[in-house]
Amino acid sequence: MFEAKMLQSSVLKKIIESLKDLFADANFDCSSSGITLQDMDSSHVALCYLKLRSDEEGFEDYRCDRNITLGVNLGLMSKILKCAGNDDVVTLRAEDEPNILTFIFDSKNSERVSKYDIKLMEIDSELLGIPDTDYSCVVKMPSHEFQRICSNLSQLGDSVTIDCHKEGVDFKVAGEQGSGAIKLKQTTSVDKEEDQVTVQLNEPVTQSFALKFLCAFTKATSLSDTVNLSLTQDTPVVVEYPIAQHGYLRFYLAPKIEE
Amino acid sequence: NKLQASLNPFFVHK
Repeated sequence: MFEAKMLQSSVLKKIIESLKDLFADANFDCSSSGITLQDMDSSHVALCYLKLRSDEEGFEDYRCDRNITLGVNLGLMSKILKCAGNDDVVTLRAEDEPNILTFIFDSKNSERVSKYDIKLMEIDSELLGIPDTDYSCVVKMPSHEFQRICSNLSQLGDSVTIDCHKEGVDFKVAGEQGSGAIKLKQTTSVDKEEDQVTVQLNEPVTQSFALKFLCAFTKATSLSDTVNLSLTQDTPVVVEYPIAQHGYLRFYLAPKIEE
Repeated sequence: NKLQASLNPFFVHK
């Protein structure tokens, strides 16, 4: 038996909304330690990795008697989650050898309980091991700022060059019709931690990435006030959105390289 | 011009 009671259905809604356009079907791997989801996009350029820990406060109850994999169409899951109120408590339930995943939405005042079942899918996805890496540079910044930068620069070109150096981080685009550059300096004077821009730098990095994917990742902006960008030269960037009281959602994006 | 790399070479297949 698997049963996970999440206090805020809005968190699950936001997660699925941020994934469903790049990742059509995905396996939720459930174990006693929590729920993970790993999926590559169809072009093998982007990968998402979700971790929701069972011992975090976001789960009111969590039970997983044996490891199970729940193969779900994320478009369908998004439709089901739209049936939940944002303040509803959502319970996910499945048997040990499941064909069906059940969603139960309890309204805050417990006056309305709704239940939906969806058929599970057999999804043949290759599980990848993501090596532990010490990144040359980790940028922490407000998530809405990163979203704005990606959105602004995508109007002029297809790829952004991210340049991390000791003063801060530069985002540059050069397209056929024009170019743009946004410089972010490290902030030390800002009161709120979530408004700060910090750059942990071991080595400077200059690397280009496709804006199409970065813009897609920023659909996760509402999950977190901050986003962490981890970069090393000639390796995939990690775009991490911490999820309070649950874990995190990470996106990996392969770099653009010189021809 | 830059080419889009694939993720495959960066990760280990389990």
